[in-house]
Amino acid sequence: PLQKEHQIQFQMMEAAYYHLPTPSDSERLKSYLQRQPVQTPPHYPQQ
Amino acid sequence: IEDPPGFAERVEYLLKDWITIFHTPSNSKDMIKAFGGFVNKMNVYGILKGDEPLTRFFRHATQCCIDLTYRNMNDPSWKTKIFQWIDAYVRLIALLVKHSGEGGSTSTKLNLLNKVLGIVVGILMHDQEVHGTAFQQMGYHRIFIMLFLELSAHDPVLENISLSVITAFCHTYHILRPSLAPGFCYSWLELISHRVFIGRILASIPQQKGWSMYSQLLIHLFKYLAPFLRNAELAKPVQHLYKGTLRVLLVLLHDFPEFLCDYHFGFCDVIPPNCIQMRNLILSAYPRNMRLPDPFTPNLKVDMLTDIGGSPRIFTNYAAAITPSSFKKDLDSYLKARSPVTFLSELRSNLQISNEPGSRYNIPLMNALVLYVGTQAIAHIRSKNLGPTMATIVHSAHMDIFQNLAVDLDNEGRYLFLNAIANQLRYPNSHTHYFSCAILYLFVEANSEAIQEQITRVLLERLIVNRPHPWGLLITFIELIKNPAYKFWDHDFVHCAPEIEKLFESVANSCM
Amino acid sequence: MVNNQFGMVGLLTFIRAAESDPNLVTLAMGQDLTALGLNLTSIENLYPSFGGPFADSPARPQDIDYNVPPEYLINVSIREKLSKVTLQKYKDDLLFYLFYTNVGDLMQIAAAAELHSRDWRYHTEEKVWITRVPGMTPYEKNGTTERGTYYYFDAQNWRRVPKEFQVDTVKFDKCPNPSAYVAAMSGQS
Repeated sequence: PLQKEHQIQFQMMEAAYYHLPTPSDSERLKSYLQRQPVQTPPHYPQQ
Repeated sequence: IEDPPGFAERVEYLLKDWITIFHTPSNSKDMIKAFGGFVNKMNVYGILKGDEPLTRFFRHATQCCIDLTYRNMNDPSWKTKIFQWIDAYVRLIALLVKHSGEGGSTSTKLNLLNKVLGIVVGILMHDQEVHGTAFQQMGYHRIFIMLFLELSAHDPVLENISLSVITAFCHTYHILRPSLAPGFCYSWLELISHRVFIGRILASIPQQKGWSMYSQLLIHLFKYLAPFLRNAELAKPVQHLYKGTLRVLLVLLHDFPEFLCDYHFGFCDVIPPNCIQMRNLILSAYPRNMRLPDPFTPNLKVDMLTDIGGSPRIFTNYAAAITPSSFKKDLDSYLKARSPVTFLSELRSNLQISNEPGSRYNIPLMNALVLYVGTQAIAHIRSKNLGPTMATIVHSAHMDIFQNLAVDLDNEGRYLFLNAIANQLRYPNSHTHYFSCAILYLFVEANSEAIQEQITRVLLERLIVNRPHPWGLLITFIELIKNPAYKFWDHDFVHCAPEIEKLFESVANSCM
Repeated sequence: MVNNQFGMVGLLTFIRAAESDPNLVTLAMGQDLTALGLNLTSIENLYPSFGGPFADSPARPQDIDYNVPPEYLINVSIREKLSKVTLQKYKDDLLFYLFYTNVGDLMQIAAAAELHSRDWRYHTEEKVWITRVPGMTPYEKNGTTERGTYYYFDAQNWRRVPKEFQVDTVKFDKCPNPSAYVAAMSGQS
C-alpha cells in the first residue's frame, strides 16, 4: 500500500495527467514574417 | 515588506510595454536597440535602483504571466497568446542576464539568473500549495524551457557561462524534483529530457562535467516512480510517466551508453527490483568502442576476451554507502584476516531493517556490500597476478561472505542479494567476469535447492522480459544451462510448469 | 520449492497473471521498446531530434531550431539590394515549396504563376495541383469535364503521384498575375 505522502503525490500527478504538456509547449513559436504581404486567393493555403 | 504603492501597476505597465515592443516586427530586426530603450524606461521607473525593486519586478512579472495562464487555460487558441506573452518576458530576462554586469564578469549575470529561477520556483511551489490538484504546469514549463533555449543560443557571451547556466537549471530542477512538485512531474520530465538540454549537459559541456548532475536528476525520477512501480498494475498516470522515462533511457542508451555505464550502480539502487526491463535497459549499456562477442557463440572463451579484464568506471561512492562505520570496520577486518568470525553470523542483522515482508532489507546497503566485497575480491585475485575464474574466486574471505549470505538469508533477503550480484552482469569487464563466476559457484556449491532455484529465478526473470538483455546475463545463463557440471536440467524447479520448461528450452535452443 | 514470491512459483504466477491481464505486462514482461517511436537502429544520435518523452515520433525538421549561419540571415539593411528571384530557373519541387511556405506573400502568387506556365493547374476546390501525364493516352472529354490519369502533387509526402481523375476544368484556377496583386496592395496602402 502507498504511504500517505505517496498518495498525495499520486493525486497531484493524476491531476497533472489530465492536462499534459504537449511537445509544442517546448518549441519556439514560429513567427512568420511575410516579405511582401498580399491578399492571396482564399483557395490558396492560408497557413 | 509590502510593495511601494502602485508598484504592481507599474510592473504590469512595463511588462505590457515590453511585450508590445517585442512583438513589433520592425523591432525584431534590431532587438538590442529596442531593449536598450526599454532598460532606460525600467531605470526611470526605479526598477534597476537595486536588488530589492528588481526582485519585486520579477516576482510581479512572473505572477502576471502565471495569472494570465490560469485565466485563459481552457481556450486552446489562447495558448499561442499566452506563449507570445511569456516568450517576450523570457526574452527580457535573457537580455538582462546577458547584458548585466561588465562584459567579462559573469557573476552578475549568474546571480541574476539564479535570482529569477529562484523566484519562479518560489511562485510555482506556492501555487502548487494554493491550487492543489488544480495546479497548472504550463506557464512554468514555458518559462523554464524558453529561458533555457534563450540562454543556450550560439553566442560568445552565453558560451562563456554555459556550464554555470546548466548548473543553475540543474539546481532548479533538483529543487523542483517530482517528489516535491508532483503536479509538475510531466513538465519536469519534458524539461530534463529536452533535446537541447540533453545535448548541452551530456554532449557540449566539456569533460562530461554535466554527467553527475544529470545522473542526480534521473535518480530523483526513479525515486519518485519507485513506490508507484512496486505494484504490478500501473495506474494510467504512472504508466505515462514510466513510458516517458523508458523513451529517455532509450535515447541515453543509444547516444550516451557510457553515461549509463558509469552511473548504473546509483540507478539500480533506486529502481525497484520488479522493474526488470528498465533495469535491463540500463545494464545493457556498453562503451561504443567495444564490440560484444555473440553470447551464443559455441565454446565462447569469456576469460580470453580482450576487454574482460577491464575495470569498469563506477561514479558512485558505494564504499561510503556501507554503514555504520563499525560494520565497515568489521567488514574490512574480516576481508583482511577472516576475523572476527562472528562477523558472518551478524551479517544478516546488519542488513535487515524491518520485519515488514517486502521491505525487510536495506537494499542500497546490500548492493554496496556485494559490489564492495566483489571489487575487493578482484583486487585480491589480481594481487596474485591472476584473473577471476571458478578456481581463483573460491576459498577466500570474500566468498565466505557471499556463501554465508546465500545460506543465512531468508527468501526475500537472498533474492535481493542475488539481484545485487546480477546487477553486475553487464558488458565484458572484470566485474561481470567475477560476479558471473560467483553466482555460478554459489549455484554449484549450494547446500539447498532453494538457493539454486532462486539463482535461476533471478536470472530467468531478467531474460523473459522484452529486450534489451545485458551481455553478462546471457553468457552466465547460457553457461548454467549448457555446462553439465551444474546439472541444471536435473532440478525439479526446471520442470515445475510447461511455460517454465518451454522458456528454458527456447533459451537452450538459441544456444545450440 | 520456494513457496513465496521470491522463487520460481512466484515468477510463474506473475507470468500467468500477465497472460490474462495485459495491464500487468508493463513491468512483468516489459514492452517492445522498438515501438516507442524511436529509431533505435539509427546511425545518427537520437537526441538532436528527440520529440520528448511523451512524443510518439521524432521532432520534425520544422519543429527544430537549427542554428543557421549568420550569412543565411537577411539583414534588414540589405534586403532590398538582393537580386530578384528568377523562378524560371527552379525545379517544380522548389516552386511547390515556395507556394506552400510563403502563405499570404507575393511569392506564393509568383510560384503559382510559374507552375501554371508549366502546365500545372491548381484545383480550387480540391486545393491540389495536378498536371497531365506527358504522352498519356488522350483524355476523355465531355464538355468541361475531363477524365484520365494525371499527376497530383502530394504536399504531405512531398511527391508527385499518378492518379485517375475526373475533373471539371472550370474549377481550375486561372493563371495568377503577380503584378496585379502588387498594384492592388499598393492601391490599398
